[in-house]
Amino acid sequence: TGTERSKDEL
Amino acid sequence: MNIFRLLGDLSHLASILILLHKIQTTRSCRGISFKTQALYVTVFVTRYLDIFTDWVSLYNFTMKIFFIASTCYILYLMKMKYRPTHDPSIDTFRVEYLLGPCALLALLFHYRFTVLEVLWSFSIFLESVAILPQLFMLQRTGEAETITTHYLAALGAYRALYIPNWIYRYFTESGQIDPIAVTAGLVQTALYLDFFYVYFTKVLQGQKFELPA
Repeated sequence: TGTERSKDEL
Repeated sequence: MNIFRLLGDLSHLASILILLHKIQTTRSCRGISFKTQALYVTVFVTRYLDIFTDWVSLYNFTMKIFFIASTCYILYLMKMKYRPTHDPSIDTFRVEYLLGPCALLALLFHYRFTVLEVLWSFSIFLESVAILPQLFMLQRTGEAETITTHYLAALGAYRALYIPNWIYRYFTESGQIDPIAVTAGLVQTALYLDFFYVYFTKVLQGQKFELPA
């Protein structure tokens, strides 16, 4: 579990 | 990649193609907010700076380049080629009211305090409100060409589809969540609700898009 940005999203 | 993500991205792609088609076939950018398009260029350029630092996939890279290039091309069409068809006097939303607060929010909320990450955060916040000059213009004129409403519907669908994508990812990627993107995404989708209501009750029933006086 965690919070981070999803680098694959546009 | 899941089905919601893919359909969302394709819908985003479609929205830009619809907009280009509208401008080219009617040889006019009437009804399109230059300010919204300029905000989208800002969004894409500040968000996709990571093409120089992170390689995700060919799909990811190609889409990023396409979004930057196509939106810049739309600005060119509006400012140069079809300039006489663009009426700045109805495109009057004050974008500084969007840029300022988004910059502030990005300084307050980000995942790491680096130039790239703060700009990414800024782009997420700015994207959530970038459609406002366009919706404001629509509200002012009270009507829109059908093709313009298809453009807006595809753009709204893209955002709406990202929501089930996040829910799906939350359950399949062991509770992974991106609170900045999710919050901004929910706000952005909410901004389309009024538009969607008129789109579904009028345009899809074959009527013209007209707002009640």
